[in-house]
Parts: sequence; structure tokens; C-alpha cells
Amino acid sequence: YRHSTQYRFWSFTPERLAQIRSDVNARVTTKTQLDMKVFLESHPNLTQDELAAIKVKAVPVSPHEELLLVNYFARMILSFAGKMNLPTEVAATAVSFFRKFFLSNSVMEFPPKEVFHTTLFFACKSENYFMGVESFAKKAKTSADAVLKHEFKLLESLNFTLMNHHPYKALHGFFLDIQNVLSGKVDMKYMGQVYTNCKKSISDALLTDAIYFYTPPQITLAILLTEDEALMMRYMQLKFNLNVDTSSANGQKEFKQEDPSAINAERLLEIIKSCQAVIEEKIIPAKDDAVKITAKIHYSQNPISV
Amino acid sequence: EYSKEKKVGEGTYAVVYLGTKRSSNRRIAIKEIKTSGFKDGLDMSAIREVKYLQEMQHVNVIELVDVFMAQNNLNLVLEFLPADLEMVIKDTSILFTQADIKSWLLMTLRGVHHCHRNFILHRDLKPNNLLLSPDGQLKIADFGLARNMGSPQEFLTSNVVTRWYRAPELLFGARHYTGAVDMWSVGVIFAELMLRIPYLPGKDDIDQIDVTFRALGTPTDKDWPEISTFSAYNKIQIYPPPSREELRRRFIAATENALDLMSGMLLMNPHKRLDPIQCLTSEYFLELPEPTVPSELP
Amino acid sequence: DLHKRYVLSEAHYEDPFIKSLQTKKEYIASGFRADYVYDRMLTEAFM
Repeated sequence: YRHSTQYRFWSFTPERLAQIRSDVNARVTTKTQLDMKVFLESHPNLTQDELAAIKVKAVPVSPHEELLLVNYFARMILSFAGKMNLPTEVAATAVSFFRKFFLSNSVMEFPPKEVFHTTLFFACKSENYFMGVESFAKKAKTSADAVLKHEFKLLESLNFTLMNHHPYKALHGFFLDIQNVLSGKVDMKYMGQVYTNCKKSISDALLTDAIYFYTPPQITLAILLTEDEALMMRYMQLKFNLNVDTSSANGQKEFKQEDPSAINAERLLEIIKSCQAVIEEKIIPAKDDAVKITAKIHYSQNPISV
Repeated sequence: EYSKEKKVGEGTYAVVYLGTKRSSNRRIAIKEIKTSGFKDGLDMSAIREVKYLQEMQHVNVIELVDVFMAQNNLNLVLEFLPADLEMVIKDTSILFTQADIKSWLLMTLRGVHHCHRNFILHRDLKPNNLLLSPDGQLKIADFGLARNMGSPQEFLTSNVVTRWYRAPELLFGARHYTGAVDMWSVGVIFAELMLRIPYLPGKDDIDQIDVTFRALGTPTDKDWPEISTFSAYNKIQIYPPPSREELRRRFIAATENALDLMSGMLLMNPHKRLDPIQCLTSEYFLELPEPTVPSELP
Repeated sequence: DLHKRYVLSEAHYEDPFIKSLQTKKEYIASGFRADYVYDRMLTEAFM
């Protein structure tokens, strides 16, 4: 995994990720303000009211507003892919491409709506689920040109890295290993239900920044912890030699490490819990948030329309 | 950063130039991907090359040095590899020994092992995709047909691998194959290194099945369960598998371990065919002669 | 990675989906290997 491009190019600390997003926004805000200056100089006869309106409405969006809009469309990609019956991994790759695209481009430069189909079509190609652009465009009710328009820009913004390790395979792997480690102690019917629930939760997790802060297995274990803490703890104890030391003073379950040479289970548990917290920080923008932000972008890029 | 000095090749989807990486004065090859004229946008072969080469850093897999856009073309900067195994096999002025063969096979298997442990199928192994660097290292190249090992429910296309190196399951149209198809190709390449001529040169896809079974025997349901479910199976000629004696006659310079290894890679039933680890740990690589040190290879 | 953090023990796995594929003729004839699938999923879980 450390050799993978996902780890080398697409894992960040929260601070770094925030910095990246604000840098992108700052770059375009500066450009927008310069354009605004030129616009005002070239329109000397604007009335006070018009000037006041422009000052209020034609302002660049903030990094947070960008994030809301990107998340809004990323969520739509998942549901759109579902309607197109695309495989789970293809949809996940499309979300990954889409969100990464807006780590180096601003929604003020590229309307998310325009990039939406490009990431879906490119994800189909990248995940060997090839369909011709014409048939894709027809299903997506758009044009082939619109789908292909930003393909190069997308590939470049992805830093030419296309391989995605999504947590779905890791979930399948843990599903198998739990059967081995807890052999005979798990009810398979119940496990099947847990698996299905976790799969859905993984799709939601792809919309959070957990995918930039944690590895796919950590995300999977965090989701498993949320889904069934008892099962997860029993697995951790047996798998990573965690022993539950209930004698501790404050009564809080303390985990003592028995065999220090193995994975540092305490450390792993901390990571999983912090990952769990990030996954639970869902940003689910409402449609009218998206509409307002899109209007703001339009005005900031076209002050004359104000 | 990169100069394009000389055009050295042109394929359906790319033009290849020799050049130099200015900052290090390193010789490189630049694969310029044609982009106009592809109605479905960026070509699948280019996407595959970029996707899989970016994930692998191994001495026996060609290095993708850089990728960049220029004049709306996608450029892959690859390490400069002036020769390939096909050139060496064909050039009868070049004498090579069993130790040389062992060295090339070892490097090929290490490269294939690295691909497979990254769950990547190459799907076009053949002598002219095994390039040779100035220091003698053999490197697997051309990942334009590569793909991730299939997810269980996926249907893979059987129309892959250049015909002479195509595994029997692919000839029968299999859709759920594994890395065994790459191992078959390596087995045929091994035979070709020993014979210095193509081992299974079919004239077309139907003839390829006949040439393959005439040389190695027609498999039956006994040694390859369910093979008779392939629709093409009923129309083929039944040939007996060659005796050990016959194999010895064909590969006179091969040791018993060499014949075992080659036969293991050319087992008809993909279930039983040797995988890269079984090949790398076979007796053949433990017996003399030792593989030639790459820098001393012809 | 010499010490994989898992033991691939096919006998323990109750994976109805994979097991169903193993019985399909076209899968058997193609050379489909359940252990390759298990190995890949376990690798993704423990990488």
C-alpha cells in the first residue's frame, strides 16, 4: 500500500487538506477579484445601486461553500451511478476522481455539473467497464462532447494516477478473516446482514475526508466498529491479542497489549476510533444550498448579470 | 525537461521518440499518445499503461519516469530500453547459453510475479514485450492490455494475448480466467528461447488450437474438468500428449528440471498450471548452470 | 511481505457467492480459483 499512488499522492493530514482547498480557492478568488476590477473600470457608468448590488452579490464563494457544492454533486454521482446500474467499484472510483479533481480546481473555474459526467465516463473506462461515449451520453442524457470536454483536464488533475483501493475488497477480506478467527462463533446469516450494512456505509464514507486521512482497511474496521462493536471487539481481541483488562480504576475498558511484536492493537484501535469520528461527520448539503452557491458562482464570474 | 530527438516507432495509438531528460541527461523514450480521432476519448490502452505502470516499481518492469500533457497530447516518459528478446532470439549471430536462457527466464518470472502480487494481469507477454536495458536487465513492457485481476463476478474478454502465446482457455473463449494465462505465455517464451524459433506459431485462431494440441496433446475432461463445456471443444482434433522422450528430442539441450518447469507452465488445465512462485522456487533455478549475471548477457 | 497478517484457510470460509461461482461450469473450465479471490480480498484487508 505504501507503494501505491493512493498512499503516495492522495493521503493528507487534515491540516494539509484544508490548506490545499484554501489555496485553490485563494488562487481563483484573486483572479475573480482582478477580473472584477477590470470589469468595474470598463463599466464607469454603473449607478450606485448597481455598484452596491455587485458588491454584495458578485463575490467569490468560500472554501467551505466549495466543499458543500462538491459534496452535493459527489453524492449525486453515487445515486446517478446507481440509476445507471454501474458496479459499486465504478461508482466509487467516479466519486474519488470527482473529489480529487476539486483538490486542484475550483468550482468557480469548472462547474461541477460539467465535470460530473466526465468522471463517471472516465471511471467506467478506468475500471474496465467500458461503454462507448455515445451510449453513455444517451443514458446520461447529455452529449458526447460534454462528456469528453474535460477528460484531459481530469487526467492531469488526477496527477495521472488512476488506481483506487476502495474499502469494499477490504470488507470482503475481513468478512473472511472474521470467520477464520472467530470460527464457529459467528452466525453466518447475521454476518451476511452485517456485510450488506457495512457495504452501504462504505459508500457513504467515500463522501467524507476519511479517504484522505486513513487507509481502506482502517475505514472498513471503523465502519465495522460502528455496525457491531461487540463483534469487532471480539475479533480485535483474538486477532490482535487485545486482552480486556476490566480491573482498571475508572472502570473504563482498558486494552492491554500482550504481544508487543504484533500490530500495536491499542494504537490501531485509537486510529479506528478517530476514523469513525471523521466518517460520522457527514456533510449533506441541501439542494437549495447548492442552488444558492451555484448562483453566487454565476454572479461572481459574470458581474454584468447582477 | 524532456527533448524528443528521434522518432523510433509508430503504433495504432502512439508514436515513440527517443529523447533526453535534461535535468539528469538520462536517455528516455517518450510514448506520445495520439488523442485525435478516438471517438471515445482517451484510448483504453493509454489509460491502462498509465494506471498500472504508476503502481509498480520493480527492476523487471519498465519504469514510467513521468507523464505530462503537451499540445493536448498525453506523453508517457519511459526508461530507455534499446533491445528486446525477440531481436536476440532472431539474431542467429548471437550465441547464447543455457545460463543466459535461465537468466532471462528468471527476470521474466520476477517481473510477472510482481505484476501478479499486485493483482495485475499483463495479457500480452511475448518476446518483443520483454525489453532489455543497456545493463542487461530484462523488463516487462507494454501494459496496454493489462487489467486488474477480475473481481469474481466480472466477465473478462478472451480476445487478449498475441496468438502464438495465447493460453488454451483463451482460445476456447474463457471469461473468468486468472494469471495462469500469463504463465502460459512465459512457458511458450521459455520454449522459444531454447528452440530459437516460435514454438506454437498458429496461422489463425482456429489453427492455433490445432497447433497447440498437436504439440502438447488434446486435453480431456479427465485432466481438465468441464473443458467439454466450451463450444469450440467439440470441433477439435484429438492428439495424444507427447511422451517425455519426444519432449527430450524437441529440447535436446534442456535438463530434466528445465523440461519439468516448461511442462508445468504449459499445463493445459489452468487450475494446475504453475504460478510465478512455484516457478521461481523450482529445481531448475537451483541447479547448475547459474543464471548469467545480467551485465554479461548478450 | 514475508509475514502476511492473515492465514488463508479456505475451509473456514462460508462465502455463498464465491462458492456458487466455483460450481459453475464456465468458471471451472476458465480456471477460476476461489483461493485467488480470497487472497486478493485478504491482501486488501491487511495491506
